[in-house]
Amino acid sequence: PGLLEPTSTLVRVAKSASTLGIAIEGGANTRQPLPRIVTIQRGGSAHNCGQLRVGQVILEVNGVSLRGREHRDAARLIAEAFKTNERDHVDFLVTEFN
Amino acid sequence: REKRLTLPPSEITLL
Repeated sequence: PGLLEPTSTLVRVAKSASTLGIAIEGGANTRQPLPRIVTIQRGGSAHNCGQLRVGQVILEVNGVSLRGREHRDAARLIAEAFKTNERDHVDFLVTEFN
Repeated sequence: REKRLTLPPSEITLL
């Protein structure tokens, strides 16, 4: 373990609003191979949570890796995680390092 | 065949 080792953070977003309220770009076979948060909308669940930041890269959603998933597939996974009634939250594993 | 030097940009999706 060293100072240059990438760090990741688990962020639990409660479904506190009717929308998640993030915009993502990236996915497999693009310049940005893992989805990156480009916008956080005020009043959305992600904004209310207060722990997600623009620029963070999403590594996992509810423990499912986004590596190798194309943009639409990654977006669908996140949308479904927010929509399902099985959980009242979505867990994001994020990193600041691109 | 043309060799692509950079990958294409991604679309952006609002969730």
